[in-house]
Amino acid sequence: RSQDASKDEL
Amino acid sequence: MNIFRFAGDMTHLISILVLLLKIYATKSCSGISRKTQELYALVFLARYVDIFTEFISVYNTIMKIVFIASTLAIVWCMRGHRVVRRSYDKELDTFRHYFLIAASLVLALLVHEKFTFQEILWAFSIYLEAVAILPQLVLLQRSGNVDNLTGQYVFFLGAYRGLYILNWIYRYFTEPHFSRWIACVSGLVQTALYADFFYYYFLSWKNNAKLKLPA
Repeated sequence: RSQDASKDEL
Repeated sequence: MNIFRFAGDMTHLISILVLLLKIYATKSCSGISRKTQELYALVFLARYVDIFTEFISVYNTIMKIVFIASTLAIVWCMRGHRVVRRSYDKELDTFRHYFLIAASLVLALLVHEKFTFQEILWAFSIYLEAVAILPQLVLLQRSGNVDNLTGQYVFFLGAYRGLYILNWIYRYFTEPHFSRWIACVSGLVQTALYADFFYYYFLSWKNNAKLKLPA
């Protein structure tokens, strides 16, 4: 689930 | 989460709190660009569309809600509050911010990580945030001397993305396959736009003088 990792910032 | 990113988020939160304090304490929004506030509301709405579908952490969700709610509240206040809206510098806040929205949208359609609705909205929010401060900086130049809270608001807002750049550098060296070049390049542009403000802000602090941007 790289998608989550790439959007873990505000 | 690393110290740079946490410091960046806290600095961003402080900038919003300072702005809320200024509007609440002085019951005035003079010197504040409503257009910049509207652009930031758009940035958060576009970037946090996944707030209900992608749960990252409690912290992440709470901060997203705080950013969206506070910015919408400020826009509402500057448009609808009987007393506050009278102090809005309507004739000074004339930056054609619709061009910024259009340009960011076009760029997001051309440059993105994946051609999906959510990714394009995310890229749009990144590009728009980079330029969202322009109406505010133009208003500061036009409105002569800047009150302390407004100056502090812009300072913290500019500093937060600078801390995020340190966060991206840190993650680049500590996490394999970490790549966020869209946000990083855009963040560099965003922080660079504050360069002259930071310079005059530093001078006003060093000389203990009123912050004044040259016209």
